[in-house]
Formats: sequence, C-alpha cells, structure tokens
Amino acid sequence: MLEAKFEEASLFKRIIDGFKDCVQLVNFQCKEDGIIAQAVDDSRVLLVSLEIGIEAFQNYRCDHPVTLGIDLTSLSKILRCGNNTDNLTLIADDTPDSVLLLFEDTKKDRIAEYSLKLMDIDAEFLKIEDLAYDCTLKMPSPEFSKIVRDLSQLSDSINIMITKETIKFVADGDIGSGSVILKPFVNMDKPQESINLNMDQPVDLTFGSKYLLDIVKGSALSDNVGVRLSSEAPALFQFDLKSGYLQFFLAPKFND
Amino acid sequence: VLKQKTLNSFFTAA
Repeated sequence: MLEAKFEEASLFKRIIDGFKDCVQLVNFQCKEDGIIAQAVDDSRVLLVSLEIGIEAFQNYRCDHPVTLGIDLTSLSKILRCGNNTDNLTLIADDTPDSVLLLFEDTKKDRIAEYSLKLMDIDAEFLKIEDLAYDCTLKMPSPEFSKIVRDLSQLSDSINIMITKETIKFVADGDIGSGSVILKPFVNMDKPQESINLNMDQPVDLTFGSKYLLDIVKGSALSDNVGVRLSSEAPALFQFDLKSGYLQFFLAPKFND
Repeated sequence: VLKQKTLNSFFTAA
C-alpha cells in the first residue's frame, strides 16, 4: 500500500511541470524511502532523474515497493483539477492498475478524488555513475532561466565557457549574437542570490537551446540551480527539493 | 558544424 501525502498539491504540480514537456511516459518507483523516477527524451539527449525523499511529504507510507507507470500528459490534466493549496495524497495498492489522487481543501471540507489509469511502460533504467566534473556552478535559478530564454532566441545552440573567474554564455545565430558574462560573488544578505564557482579545469561546451529551455522549467522548484560541467561527461543541471532533487543530464554538442 | 551527441555513449543500462 502506498500513501504519499503532499502538504500542498503545488509541490507535486511544480515537480511534474518541471519535466513533463521533455518526457511523456515515466515509471515512478515508490519504495519505503521515497519515490524515484527516471526517463530519457525521445532523442536520447536529455535524461531526467527525480528523487522525492520522504521529508518532502507530510506523510509517507509505502509497505511494498510499487511502480506506477504514468503518462505525464494525463497526470497533468488531473493535477490541474486540484487547487495549489490543497493537500494531495497519492494512493495505490500493492499491484495497482490505477493510482488515486485525493485533493483535500482543509479549510472548506472539500474533497476531490481522481483515479488515473496506469500504464505498463517498458523503459530501461540507466545507471548513473558518480561522474567527475571540471566545474561546479551554483547560481540563482531565475537568472539562469532568463539567460537561457534570452540567448535561445538567437541560436539553436548556447555555448557555456568557464574560466577561473568568469562564466560566459554565448549564442551566435543568423540574426546576430549575444553573450552574458557572470562573475562569482557572495551576497551575505540574500545568500540564494550568490553565484558560487568551483573550477578544476576550464570548460568550453555547447548545448542545444531546446534542451536548455526544457531544463529551465525546473526553476519553479528551487531558488538555485546547480550546474556541473565536464568535457568528458553529460552536463548535470540540478534543482534541489527540501528532500530530493530534479536532475537533468544533458549530452553536449560537439564539433564534427 | 556542431553535431548533437546522445547519452548512449555515457550511460549503460542498470
């Protein structure tokens, strides 16, 4: 039996909105220590990895591991039926063919109950090794999101270059070019606005704008985004939850 | 010309 209760439905909505546009069919693996999910986009360029730890829930109980195969488009339809501030409980039995979503408005004694049919999704689970990265960057997610949205208007590729004290985003396209340069700094009053950079080796990598535009949809989950870059591995973009994370692994473009 | 890599060369099935 699975009973996973979010204090606010908006958290689960933001999690699903964070990756529903790049992958559609996802197996959610529910275990006693929380829920994990992983999916690769159709072009096999972007891998989404989600972990929701039990601390992210108001109540969590899962006596028996259960996999919920979910079509995110269908789930989104049901999530839109609940209010953001409702309690949301996911309920499934040990061998479910559907999952129940229970929205409770605690102020009005209003309860809405929806059942979502599950799917048998044949998806491989990729093993993500601990990768070594050349640069680790942590910056405000709204700022990262704006840079990606601005530069992606100019080109279908965005280049990220990091040297010791400089982070440079560049787009060069048919209508012109643009660049944004940032320097690491610490904001003592608003630490979430700081930019932290750890660099072992400089990097110069290029990514598809369309994938970066998908990734920044995770910004609603966290004030910060963690970016890990390596010339030898896919880039990692991570939005932390109170317990758990939403990660995107993105393969770079390369010069042919 | 820039070509898009896929994840296949980086990750293996668990």
